[in-house]
Amino acid sequence: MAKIYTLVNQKGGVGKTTSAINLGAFLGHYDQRVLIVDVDPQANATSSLGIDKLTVKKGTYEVLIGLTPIGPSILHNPRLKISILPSSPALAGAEVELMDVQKRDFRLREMIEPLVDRYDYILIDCPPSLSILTINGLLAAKDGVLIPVQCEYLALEGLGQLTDTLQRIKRSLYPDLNVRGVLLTMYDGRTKLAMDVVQEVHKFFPDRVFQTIIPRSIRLAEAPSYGLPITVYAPTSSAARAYDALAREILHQDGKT
Amino acid sequence: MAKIYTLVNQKGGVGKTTSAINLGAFLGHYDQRVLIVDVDPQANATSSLGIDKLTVKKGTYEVLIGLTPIGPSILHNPRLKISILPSSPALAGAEVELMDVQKRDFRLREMIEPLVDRYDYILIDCPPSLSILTINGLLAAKDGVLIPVQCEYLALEGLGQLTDTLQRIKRSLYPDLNVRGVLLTMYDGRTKLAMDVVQEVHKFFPDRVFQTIIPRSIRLAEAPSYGLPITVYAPTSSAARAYDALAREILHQDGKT
Ligand SMILES: Nc1ncnc2c1ncn2[C@@H]1O[C@H](COP(=O)(O)OP(=O)(O)OP(=O)(O)O)[C@@H](O)[C@H]1O
Ligand SMILES: Nc1ncnc2c1ncn2[C@@H]1O[C@H](COP(=O)(O)OP(=O)(O)OP(=O)(O)O)[C@@H](O)[C@H]1O
Ligand SMILES: [Mg+2]
Ligand SMILES: [Mg+2]
Repeated sequence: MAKIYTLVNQKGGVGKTTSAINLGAFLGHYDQRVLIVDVDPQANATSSLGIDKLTVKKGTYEVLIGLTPIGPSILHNPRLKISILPSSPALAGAEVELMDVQKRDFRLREMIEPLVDRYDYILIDCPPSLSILTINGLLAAKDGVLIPVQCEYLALEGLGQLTDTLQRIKRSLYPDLNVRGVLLTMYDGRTKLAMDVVQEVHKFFPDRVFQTIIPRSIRLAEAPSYGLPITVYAPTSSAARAYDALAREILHQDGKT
Repeated sequence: MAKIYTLVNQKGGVGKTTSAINLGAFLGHYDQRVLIVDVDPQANATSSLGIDKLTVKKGTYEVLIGLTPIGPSILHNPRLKISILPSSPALAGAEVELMDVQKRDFRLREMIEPLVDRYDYILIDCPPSLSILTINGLLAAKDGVLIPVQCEYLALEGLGQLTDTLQRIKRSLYPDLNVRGVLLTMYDGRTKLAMDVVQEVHKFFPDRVFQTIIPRSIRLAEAPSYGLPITVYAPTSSAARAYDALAREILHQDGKT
């Protein structure tokens, strides 16, 4: 039975996609069967694995609006030990097209449910907004949400709104919605700001912050331009060691090791 | 007659807010009357000027839905030589409330029009999405859009979708929509990736890229936590010099110096 985690934060550029890809790659490295679901019309998770989003004809958009089943739309990469339901710019149209559909907020959950026995981990990457696509991602988060938080002030500021939204969804649509963990990213030890943010986030989410902190590392920004996760692009870098530690921390907490 | 520029890019975390605030502050430094309009429910521009978004009762949301006129909602900061129409989390509700309003996409343009003689520059900060709020921002961009592009691969990838959207809006809603300039941000000279991105962006937007490039500088990430623009927080930093040069480049091109 797959663990399904959704990466969410309406603040832009905090490391949602980077964490989905590289955590996913290390879970694959530890022989877990991993599926990434790209729910962002920017399709950054898709291109981070070297797939040209403009060639995607059967992806998240086609699955969500019911044009094609999910199974045959999934792309497998045996070398990277990771599978992905790719996205494309067409997904931007889903917001409008799903507007009048019955139970539109549960579409993604319904599409993914038949896959839970084929994978050990399903990671859902969301866009930087609290739109219909992100709500679909939240309602599909069977085992909780992962909240990447960049160690900078503006990212900290946005946490109140994020938790308000999560509470609202918990009350109205999905009582089991919970925070699986908060991941501190782009930590730059040279500045006091990062240390202050770390302390604030621990106060805000007591007992929910992963011990592993992801450092700022240019390798993570370079890897997507080669279409490779950090496991392949720079396996001995500080960034790789951090996502490796995060994967082990999650596997241990999930009782898989 | 104010120049009205809208900062837009659906890719998150590329420096839209940081550029609105710090370009605005330097335009103010050169005795221009400057208004920032915060159209993001995250209200990052509002908090970057030291305003608590949770105390904002008359801001962009109340103005857009017609609860209060724009004039009395603007906050002035004589020391920073900058004014702002602040945002608040309530603005997230405008998407739904404007859904059935006549000419909903032109609301912001209509609200701002009476102010053009009171200011020399009006800078509109948008959220990282292509939603009703961002469309309002685009239709209000009387003198064009400013597109901040982070010097990293994933930000580069998103430019195609952004220009597609701009073309669509130009064809259907606003024929005069144009790109005033593309601003390269978070440039890190230590990596070849940044130089590659710079070249690609010049190819993508020939003759539209500002000569000034904004370097990656931790001072820019620290300044918002003090509620100060870089002009006050770190006036001699490389970041301040860059936004100063940008302000002069824009003033010169606009025939103001
Ligand atoms: N730890 C890190 N160190 C340095 N750069 C990073 C790190 N994590 C992510 N990046 C880079 O920062 C940028 C933003 O990261 P990413 O795109 O993963 O964030 P996101 O939250 O998914 O953004 P969006 O809100 O647009 O979906 C990317 O260019 C990425 O390569
Ligand atoms: N040149 C720079 N060097 C270093 N840090 C920067 C720079 N410009 C912006 N930052 C920091 O990077 C983060 C993202 O910048 P900012 O919030 O301005 O981007 P944005 O495009 O407005 O984000 P969003 O898409 O969420 O609205 C912020 O923490 C900001 O302080
Ligand atoms: Mg992303
Ligand atoms: Mg912003």
